[in-house]
Parts: sequence; structure tokens; C-alpha cells
Amino acid sequence: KKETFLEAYHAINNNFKEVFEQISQGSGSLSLENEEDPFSGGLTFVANIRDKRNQKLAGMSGGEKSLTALAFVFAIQKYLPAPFYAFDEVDMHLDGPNVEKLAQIITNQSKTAQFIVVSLRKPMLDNADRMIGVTQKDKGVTKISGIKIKDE
Amino acid sequence: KKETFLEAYHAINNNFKEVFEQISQGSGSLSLENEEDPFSGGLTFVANIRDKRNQKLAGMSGGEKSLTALAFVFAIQKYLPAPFYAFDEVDMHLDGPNVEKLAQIITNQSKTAQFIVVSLRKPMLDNADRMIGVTQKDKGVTKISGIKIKDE
Amino acid sequence: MYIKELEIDNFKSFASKVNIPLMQGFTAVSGPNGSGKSNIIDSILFALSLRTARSLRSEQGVADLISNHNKRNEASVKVVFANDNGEEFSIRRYVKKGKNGVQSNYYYNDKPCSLTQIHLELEKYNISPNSYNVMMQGDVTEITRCSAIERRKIIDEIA
Amino acid sequence: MYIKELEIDNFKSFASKVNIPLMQGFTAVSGPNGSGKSNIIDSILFALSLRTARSLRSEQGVADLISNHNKRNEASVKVVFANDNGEEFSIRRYVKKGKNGVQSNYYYNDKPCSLTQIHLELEKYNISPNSYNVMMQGDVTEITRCSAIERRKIIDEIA
Ligand SMILES: Nc1ncnc2c1ncn2[C@@H]1O[C@H](COP(=O)(O)OP(=O)(O)OP(=O)(O)O)[C@@H](O)[C@H]1O
Ligand SMILES: Nc1ncnc2c1ncn2[C@@H]1O[C@H](COP(=O)(O)OP(=O)(O)OP(=O)(O)O)[C@@H](O)[C@H]1O
Ligand SMILES: [Mg+2]
Ligand SMILES: [Mg+2]
Repeated sequence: KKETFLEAYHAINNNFKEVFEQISQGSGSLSLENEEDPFSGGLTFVANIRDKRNQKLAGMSGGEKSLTALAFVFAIQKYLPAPFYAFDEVDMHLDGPNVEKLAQIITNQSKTAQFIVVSLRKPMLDNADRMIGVTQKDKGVTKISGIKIKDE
Repeated sequence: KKETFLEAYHAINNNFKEVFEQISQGSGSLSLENEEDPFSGGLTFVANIRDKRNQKLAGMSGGEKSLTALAFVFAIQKYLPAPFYAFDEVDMHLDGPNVEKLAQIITNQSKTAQFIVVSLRKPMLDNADRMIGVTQKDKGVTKISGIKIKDE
Repeated sequence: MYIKELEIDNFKSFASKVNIPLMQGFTAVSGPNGSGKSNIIDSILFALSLRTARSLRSEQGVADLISNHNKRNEASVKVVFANDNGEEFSIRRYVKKGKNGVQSNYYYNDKPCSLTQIHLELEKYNISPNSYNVMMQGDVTEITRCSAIERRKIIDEIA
Repeated sequence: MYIKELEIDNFKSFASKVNIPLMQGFTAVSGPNGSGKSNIIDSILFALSLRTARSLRSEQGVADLISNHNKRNEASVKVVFANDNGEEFSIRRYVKKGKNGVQSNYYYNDKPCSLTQIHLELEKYNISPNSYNVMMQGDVTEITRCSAIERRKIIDEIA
């Protein structure tokens, strides 16, 4: 049990280091509170966005926390790839440039897996291969208003 | 104690009805779980956005919940006006048109009170009287990059 | 392997049968607040039984997932998967409100089957309630908000 | 009555003394993620003692609010209020880390005073920890996420 946990942990940690650097220009890694007996402690992030030093997770900004969490999600996906991914407004806390960066990462990943991404942010919608428009008819009934294919 | 509570509750509820209609084109009100003995129960929202019927708070969308919560905040403000208001990304869940609508409400309120609003959304920034730019120097030190006054 | 089509009938704000064709690659979904975007993602989680009804924002359980726009008392969502060779399979969940509460029925390629069979089939493709391939609204914030122990448990489930 | 100026010194990401002039009406604050926007709002909540250190995202209490960009071990935030007739008053909070932990000192118009005096002065203008005039990142979501009892308590405090 400990072996299989540590094997998964080390693989996901290596992925996290790679993705975190890509998504935040900083450096970060996962960290176990008790490496000897992982099940008696928790898992936390030791991560510095950009050129910041000694950042504490609790003190990070909303956008910085989102980037850290997203790096973790992508790290898990690399370890355990699924055929499809569905993301619901994961770009909500991000500023324009970070939305664009995230959209690029999704575009790359979407070469090997299907991505369905709900978003209200323009940089995300602009990067997609196609867009499904959703609207509401009277009394709030959902209607699919169309599918726009991005011209290549 | 019950009297002062009910006096505040009824005044805030009247404000809520007014603001909720303005912000969501629907109709809504506050509701006490136990009107006879308010302190033994809680407070909930009975609100329908637009022309929807029988909406449950739990089933509302992220944006709809935000509009409902914001209507409550403005209802309290009307009852107990403060000299300044500071809002940190309260428009995060809202689509473009709803950000615009919220910005108009803030513009109106800012005639009688000071509003300091942190936002990443263009419709909100476009409506402000002025904008304070914040950026980070090396190693993450905050620098105020300037104050842009909107030309009238 | 990818989702080729969703068939949503009387689920939440989808008051009548709607077919949503999907393709491989990167598909964005957008529209006004409250229009039904998250309900599309909820419909996938419902059909594949990847989340409980309560986490699909329905306080009274599965019954709240049936559209309140009419009196039909039933709802159904079908997910059609396809692979590059054109082979397909589908998973469908149908619920009906009766006198004794709500009954769920599961179908694999339109033939009745058990929930366990659905989960076994999905696990072949690394799809499970803990696979972190579906991030609902607010899930991202939860990863940094939860305790370090809860975060470790994410790896426990995957290992 | 409005906030005319903030003087932030060695608080969180403000590693040196910064003056931010403010005006009446509607002022927007914008900038990249992590640049320090929320820290400006935190500095107001800190100076006026409207929130605990923990709710200002500092796990280790007030000590975490002092900038880690240098070894100064002190931080100070001053809020200058003004009214339409040009009358002004200021509230300042200064903290210093010593051997016995962190010491907070409060000043009204640059003269030392107690926290109680600060709260009494602010209550004249309906500014209190429960006045709902400051909404931090995520507070809006909390109003619909919390229990009905907690929501009622908001009115209890105001009444
Ligand atoms: N059982 C039901 N019957 C009918 N409508 C329902 C039901 N359950 C939820 N709804 C409605 O569905 C709507 C929510 O849709 P959804 O959460 O998908 O919106 P959204 O497009 O994601 O919006 P946002 O951008 O604000 O997140 C709400 O208006 C809600 O009242
Ligand atoms: N004591 C401290 N010393 C130095 N820096 C600190 C301290 N406490 C917090 N920080 C830093 O302040 C930054 C957070 O700033 P803030 O939360 O104001 O960002 P923001 O502009 O609101 O960003 P967002 O748009 O993502 O919400 C973080 O990078 C954090 O590491
Ligand atoms: Mg949604
Ligand atoms: Mg912030």
C-alpha cells in the first residue's frame, strides 16, 4: 500500500514540477508532511510563482492558487490519462494573460484527449476548435443556440 | 430583541425586493424559516431570476447565486449606509451583460458613498471614474503603476 | 475514445429531448448566466454516476434533477462514446419518480445493466468518481482550500 | 466621509512605504494575478481591525502580515479619512515582531490610543466587523453557500 502510494506520488510530483513551471514561470513541487509514513500526514504544495520566494499557500492570491491547483490537476492527468475532460469555468480567477496561457496548455492536451470547457472568458473561447452556444428560451428552458467552428 | 430584529429584517427585505428586481429582472424576497420565533430558524432567499419559476437556491447557477447574494449586500447597505465600500472581484461569476448591470448599480451608489472595486473584467473597469493600476516589480514587490482618470 | 454525442431528456433545465453532437479536440461552451452550461456537465456526471445527486446541486436528491418545467416525472441522459475506428458504445441512465421515491435504471448499448457493470466498463478507460477528469464550478478553488490530509487522499484514491 | 489616502509600509507585498491617494466616487483597481490588489483591501481591514489576521490569509497570525521581502520585522498601515468640509482624521496600526511575539499599537491622528477607542470612533460611521461594507474575494459566494442559520445571524448583528 505504501509502495503503490509512493510510486504514484513521485510520478505525479515530477509531472507537477514540469507543469507548474510551464503555467506560472516559477518553480514548485508537492510535499508530504510525513515522508516516512505518508498516511499519517497530508500533502501540500511548496510553490513560488514567477520569481517570488518563500510563498505560503495560504498567502497566495486567488489567481495564484488557481494556477497551483490546475498544475496539480494536469499532473494527475498525465499520470492517469482519461479519454475526455470536462472543465467548468476553471479560468474564473485568472487575469487575461493567464487565461491565454491555460488555453494554450488545453490546446496542446486536446491533441490526445477530448476537452469540453465551459468558460465566459474571451481568450479561452478564442483558442477553442469550436464553440457551443447555450441560451435560455422563455421560463428558463435551455436551448443549444448553435455550434460555431473556428475557421482555420 | 425580537422587535429590533424584525424591524431590521422587514426593512432589509423591502430593500432586497427592490434591488433583486433591478439586478436580475426577476422577483425575490427574503424568508424566515420561523417567522414566529426568528432565532430558532434561519434566513433563506425565495428568488426567481428573470421569468423562471420555483427556483431553488441550491439549484441556481454560479452567476445567479452571485446576483442573489449581491442583492442582499446592497439591501443591507441601504439599511445601514457606510461611508466607503471595498469590493474584491465580486463580478467573478457574472457574464458580460451582468457585469455591466452591476457596474451601473455601483455607479449609482457611488454618488453617495465611496466605492473601491477590485476587478479583472472590462465592463467594470470601463464604468469606473478612475482606475488604479497595480503591478509587481522583481521578486513580487507591489508597485502602484498609475492612476488613470476617465475622460469625461 | 471520446464522447460523440449527448442525449439529454427532461434533465434539469433541458425540458425536452436535446441532442448535442460533440467532436474530438477542444470544444468551448459559452452563454449567459443560468442558461444551462453547468447542467450539461452535470448531465454527464449523472449519466455515468460519477457524482452523488447532492453534489449536482440538488438538495432533495435525484428527484430535483428531473425538470420542473413539466409534470413528466422522469429524466434520461445518454452518453455515446466512440473511438478512432468508428466503434461505439453508449451508457444511459433513466430515472422515474414513483410512489416509493425515485427509481434509477442503467443501460449499456440500450440493454438494461447494473451500476456495477457501468463502473467496471468505465474503469477500463480510467474514468471513475476519483479520476479528476471532470472539474465542476468551484472544484479548482477546493483543491487549495481543503486540508492537507484531504489533498493526500486524492493520491490515495488514484494509487 | 471617505478614505482620502492609504499609507502602507512593509505590509505583505508592499516592501517599502507606499502612499495611495483615493477619491470619492467609483475607483477601480486592476492588475495581474498576484500583483497585490487584494492586499490593498487587506491593508484597510488590518488598519481598522475589521478582520482577524487569519481571515487576511495569514496562517501564522499577524506575523505573516509583515513583509517577508526584508528583515524589518515591523509593518504599519494608516487610513486617512476626510469629509466634504475638508476635516480629516486618521487611524493607524503599527505591529512589531519582538521576542514575545507580535505587538500591535493603534493611533488616532498619530496619537496612541486603544483598540476600543478605534472601534467606538468607527461605529459612529456604521463601520464595524459586521457592516458588510467590505467584501473580500469569495465573500459573495459564501452568502449563498453558508447555512440559513448563519445567514440569519448577519441580520442579528446588524439589528
Ligand atoms: N430540476 C430543474 N428543473 C428546471 N430547471 C432547473 C432544475 N435544476 C436546476 N434548474 C435551473 O438550471 C439553471 C442553472 O443552470 P446552470 O447552472 O447550468 O447555468 P450556467 O449556464 O452554468 O450559468 P453560470 O454561468 O451562472 O454558471 C438555474 O436557473 C436553475 O434554476
Ligand atoms: N507577508 C508577505 N510578504 C510578502 N509577500 C506576501 C506576504 N503575504 C502575501 N504576500 C504575497 O502577496 C501576493 C498576493 O497578493 P494579492 O492577493 O493582493 O494578489 P491579487 O492582486 O489580489 O491577485 P489575484 O488577481 O490573483 O486575486 C502573493 O503573491 C503573496 O505571496
Ligand atoms: Mg455554471
Ligand atoms: Mg485578489
